[in-house]
Amino acid sequence: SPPKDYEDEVTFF
Amino acid sequence: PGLLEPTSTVVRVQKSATTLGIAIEGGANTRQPLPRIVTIQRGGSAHNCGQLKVGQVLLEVNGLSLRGREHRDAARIIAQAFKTKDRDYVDFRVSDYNVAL
Repeated sequence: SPPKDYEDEVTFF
Repeated sequence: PGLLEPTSTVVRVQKSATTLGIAIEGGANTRQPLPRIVTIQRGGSAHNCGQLKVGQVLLEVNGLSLRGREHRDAARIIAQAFKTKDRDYVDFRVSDYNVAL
């Protein structure tokens, strides 16, 4: 699969 | 020579609040291959620590490398490090430069 758009993946802790 | 060489440091974040208080983006197989801090929430443990900054790249958590780990895997490691009762702190190896050391 092509690289994901990292801006879509944000995790808060 | 050497002035702009990437460096990393270990920052110890005491679990001084109920949340870690950071947000990260990136991970393996993305345009941001190592997780990067995008938010530090006021009142969280990271903010209380005073040594983590937005834009820093996370290289290790408690000595465990985040290299090659996808976002969800890196997030799980960070969440578990904060949750575990084994330690009252989390050690982050961070770099101020957005490169893989």
